[in-house]
Amino acid sequence: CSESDLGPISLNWFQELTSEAPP
Amino acid sequence: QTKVAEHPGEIWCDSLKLGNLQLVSKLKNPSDSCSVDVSTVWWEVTGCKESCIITACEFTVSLWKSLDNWQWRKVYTWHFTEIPVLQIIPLWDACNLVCVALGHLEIREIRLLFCSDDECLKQSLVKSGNIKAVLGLRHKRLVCSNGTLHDHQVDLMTFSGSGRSKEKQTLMSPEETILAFAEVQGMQDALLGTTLMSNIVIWNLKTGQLLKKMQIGNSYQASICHKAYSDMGLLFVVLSHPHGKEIESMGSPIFQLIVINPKTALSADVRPYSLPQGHTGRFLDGEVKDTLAAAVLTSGTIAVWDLFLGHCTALLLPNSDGNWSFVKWSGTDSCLLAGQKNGNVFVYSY
Repeated sequence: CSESDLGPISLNWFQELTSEAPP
Repeated sequence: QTKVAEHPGEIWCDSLKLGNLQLVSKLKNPSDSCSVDVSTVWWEVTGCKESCIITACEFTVSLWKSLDNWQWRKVYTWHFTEIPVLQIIPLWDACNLVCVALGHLEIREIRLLFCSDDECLKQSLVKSGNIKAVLGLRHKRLVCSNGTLHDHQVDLMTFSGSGRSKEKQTLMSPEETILAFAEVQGMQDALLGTTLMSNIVIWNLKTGQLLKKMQIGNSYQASICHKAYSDMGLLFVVLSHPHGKEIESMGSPIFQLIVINPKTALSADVRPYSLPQGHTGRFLDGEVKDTLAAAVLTSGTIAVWDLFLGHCTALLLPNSDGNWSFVKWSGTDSCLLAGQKNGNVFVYSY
């Protein structure tokens, strides 16, 4: 699969999801 | 070309000999009751911390110390009277502490086993109720989910060194039944779970936040997650499908590797791990450690896959004593612990 199959990839996904998720 | 080893436990290895199982020792549990599980645990025996084998029968859990030449001596046995033992829950880097799950078909209790300063065997109740999934984590932690849909709860417990006290933290519930938890290699504060409704959920263990709930499709219904790896912004997850339908001609994959982009919740299949031609069976029990996956199949055979190579590297056929019923990787070295209901546990180096 390529990046286009999975959408844009972020190396900092864990930090980004933590800041976006409800506390 | 296939290589077939002598009894006990015929071993099949592929012609490339990329993986090999060699019998190094055998433990015989003389208990009359049925054996249910095996694992390894760090334990201080006679002042020395060492890797020990721990075995579980229906109403006893025994700790075995290694002697010279791969021989083992039973040093402690904890006894249970009312509810039978279902599984051992190792706390991977803990010393002198191990948990066990007790119940009939479902887990009703989780107990912590330890020794007091005067070497008396102790056990304490950690959790009781309708427990759906449990996993021992590093740093003396244990995560479990319990309750039904409306009172569903996910608890993270941290034990003190001696096991006498524990701290409890609640993780945000995905509000559906969790089937299994898995640690994420390469992301130590992340915890992953699979749910009855084919979702993969991710928590932040430090904050207790539920970070993402991702649908992985109907073909993955009631999947069990075994291990996850975080790499280059993607999550690679090893699943099994205990309720998967077997396709007669090719069999269903025993394990499946999928890739998920946690940012977009989009996923794709990477690789199925199937049995070699001529072998059939469905997943009964299994464990993934680093890049090795082992499973006991409904046929009574144990199969081993190298997740990088992508194919089955060893098969351990039932021996004259009967079928295999549980399998674990040792915590410290590449040894496979294979058990039968009659109390036999065989140690194979891989």
